[in-house]
Amino acid sequence: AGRSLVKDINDIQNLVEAYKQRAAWLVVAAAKNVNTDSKRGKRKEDAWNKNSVDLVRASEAHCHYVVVKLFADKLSEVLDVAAHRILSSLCLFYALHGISKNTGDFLQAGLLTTLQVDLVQQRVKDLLAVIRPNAVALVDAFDYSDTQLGSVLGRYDGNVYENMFEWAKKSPLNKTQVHESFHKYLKPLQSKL
Amino acid sequence: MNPDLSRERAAASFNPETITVILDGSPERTRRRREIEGLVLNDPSFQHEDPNFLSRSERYELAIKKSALMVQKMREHGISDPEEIYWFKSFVHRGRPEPLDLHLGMFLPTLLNQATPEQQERLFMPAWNLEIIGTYAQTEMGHGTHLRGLETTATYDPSTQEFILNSPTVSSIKWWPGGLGKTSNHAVVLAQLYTQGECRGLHAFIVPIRHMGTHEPLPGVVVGDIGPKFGFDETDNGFLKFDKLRIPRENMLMKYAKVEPDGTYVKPLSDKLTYGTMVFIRSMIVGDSARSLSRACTIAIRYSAVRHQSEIRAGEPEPQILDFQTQQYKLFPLLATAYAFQFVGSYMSHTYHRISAEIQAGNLNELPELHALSAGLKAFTTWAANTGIEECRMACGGHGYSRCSGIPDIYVTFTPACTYEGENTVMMLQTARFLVKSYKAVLSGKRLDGMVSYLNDVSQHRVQPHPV
Repeated sequence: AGRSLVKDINDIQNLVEAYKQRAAWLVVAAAKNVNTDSKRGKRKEDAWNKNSVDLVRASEAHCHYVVVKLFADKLSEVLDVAAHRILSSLCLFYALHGISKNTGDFLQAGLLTTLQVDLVQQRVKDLLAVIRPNAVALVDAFDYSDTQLGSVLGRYDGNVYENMFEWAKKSPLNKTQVHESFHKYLKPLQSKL
Repeated sequence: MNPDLSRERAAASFNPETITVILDGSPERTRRRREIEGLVLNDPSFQHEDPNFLSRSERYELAIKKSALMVQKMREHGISDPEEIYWFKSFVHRGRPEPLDLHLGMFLPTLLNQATPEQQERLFMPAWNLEIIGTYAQTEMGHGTHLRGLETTATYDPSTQEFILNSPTVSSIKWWPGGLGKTSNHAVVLAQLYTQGECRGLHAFIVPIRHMGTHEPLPGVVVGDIGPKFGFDETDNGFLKFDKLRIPRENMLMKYAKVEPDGTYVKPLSDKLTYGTMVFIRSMIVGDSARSLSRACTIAIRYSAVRHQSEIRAGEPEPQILDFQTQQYKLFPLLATAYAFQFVGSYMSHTYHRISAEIQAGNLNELPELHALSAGLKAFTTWAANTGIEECRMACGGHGYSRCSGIPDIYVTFTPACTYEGENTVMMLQTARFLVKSYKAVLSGKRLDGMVSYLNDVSQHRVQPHPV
């Protein structure tokens, strides 16, 4: 529990390596479990089924590694300094947040120490404050027009409340002041009670 | 402009346009995407009423009207590049599915990838001109991701050189394909091939299901709509039952596997080639995950900057809800995920096209990894996007529940991706099979390439599980 592969939790390449080792560790563990059951005389298919939860976990870790790696690789193509800075923070945040949600794997595999897990959790909170001033610009960069987005809440101009009211007025239930169901059902009921 | 949003934009440390170009891949692509969006937005014929207030039948009819117009306009504007078709389609239908999705996204690519030159000559132009409107009928009522369990049969009769398509049980009725119910007159049907008395496994056939003039179902075909779903109101997902329908031998897609006139079966180079279209779609779904999640994040983050609620410091005005750390902790991981998936989406699209070109040239070396990666990443990204979209809805408080937020629409449109083109857990197990196989290969001394190359280190004992 005292050793760790990650030297610097702010170094994205260190984190990519940690994700890689976690994936390898889970793949090896799942494969060994299947193999052990097979050796104990279980049919191959039954050994596979009996360890399928581990196998899915290994696949998820593999995919998680691929995603973190591709995000980190992309950073090397970003030449604009300001864009690089914010995307690097976002990438670091993605990787650290993923670790904080899967601490068990990283601890079990001996890739992080418990002290480092504390540091990761603190760093995730620090990065929230780094991303906060750029959050709106980061979603603006996705470049969805209002027509494409189809959302009153997400309008580019932010004039949400007045447009919500306009939208509600279009509801077919507002076509008449008194809905016909009142005359058909409620009024007869009222006269009977 | 809302003053909060103005302030947010003024305070940003970078120019969003720079990142837009990074996401698109180049300034030229950003320019062209916007140009195509302009063609749609400035065309009065694409203006329409809010579908939220329409019935399902009205939504289907509106979608068909727009799809017909869309095809006509794309021809007028000379749009034929697949990516530009995708953009145009997505601007016309605003991210919703449409009745021609399967025709454009699966039927045409299947013809291009699995038909012989003669079949392409015969079928492609009629399909391009929508005389043939096709869909992709694979899933059955009782059988989904496990393809070997499909029951529909195609039995070859050498005396007439025809295949006899049959649905032997209720559970074998084809169920779910988009556009099958009312729109299509043809389908690529996946069926168990029987020839010379033997089952040769699943193969693809081009099957006419409706008369091309009257659009009436053909004799031996029972076809219709499966009814309302969780979302997808614009699409006529359908059922299809065959009662010993005969189709000519030439309608089996024979680029890889073949049935000779006398019934002799010629095996394909790899069984996986039959599922090429599905791999294509799985690769593309990764990008869909990014787009759906990024749309939900855009809505939730902008709204969180506009909405003021409660208080952080007593007595001060209500702060923007985006200033609450808990709100940031809900949304920023999703924002980072949306960015990560955008890059993974482009990687998958690029990788699919690169490996497909190699497959066309006869090199199948990377096919297993493409299969495994597209399956795993499809599952990984759709799971994350699916739960992420729902978190975005809840981050918008009560208003997120209104259809005017746009998030319910994104959610119900995206959710099926967790099950279509392969149920996610099954997809993960397919990836696991590849990973375990790769691990065993390393143990037997083989060197691995690609994304699993890290397993090479396992044999050097650099990676070993150890007891805690």
